[in-house]
Amino acid sequence: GEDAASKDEL
Amino acid sequence: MNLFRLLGDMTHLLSIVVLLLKIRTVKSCAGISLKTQELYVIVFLTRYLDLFTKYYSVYNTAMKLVFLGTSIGIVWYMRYHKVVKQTYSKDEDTFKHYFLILLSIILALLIHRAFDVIEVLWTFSLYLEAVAILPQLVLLQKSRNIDTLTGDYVFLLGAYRALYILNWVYRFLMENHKFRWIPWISGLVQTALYADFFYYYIKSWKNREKLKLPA
Repeated sequence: GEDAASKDEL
Repeated sequence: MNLFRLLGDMTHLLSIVVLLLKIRTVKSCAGISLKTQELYVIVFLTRYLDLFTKYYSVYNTAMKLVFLGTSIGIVWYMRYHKVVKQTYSKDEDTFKHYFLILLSIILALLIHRAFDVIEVLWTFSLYLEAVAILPQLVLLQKSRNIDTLTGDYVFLLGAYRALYILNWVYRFLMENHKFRWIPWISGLVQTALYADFFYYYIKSWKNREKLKLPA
């Protein structure tokens, strides 16, 4: 599935 | 954070430094698309709403503030600085950028991971960033003279997303990250748009000639 957690990118 | 990600961020930062160098020391924004710069302001404003809702790291917060501040500053210089604004290539900056905003809104409303305000705006920012360079590329094609700083700026901006792709591959293989279709495909499209430019940039660099794009 889609990875929801990694929004730590710019 | 892996090396590709760090290099990507540093390349992005360096592209902004190069553009600010041109604007602040040469006092010129010739060959720079105001439309692309305005799209970046919208990209950062809609993507970094999580500044208010989630904390990741000092690095993350600082970089977000730098990207927001510099993009707004660049647009301010191009629109209002009494010397810089006169160098703006207005007549050649003709791309209909509202169309890109509209397209990204529609796409974000149709294709997103979750239907809430922050998530849809985040998705919109990725779609818009993917195509935001188009007015700049069109302007370059119309420019007879592409100065070194402008060429370097666009090259660094393209290199940033290319390095992010390597970062995603690394995270997927080494850090057990799952699929992230929306940022991945947007990032691939974004990088692919630079392919032609990369080709002529590297060619001019190898031959030590001035950069010129075929019309």
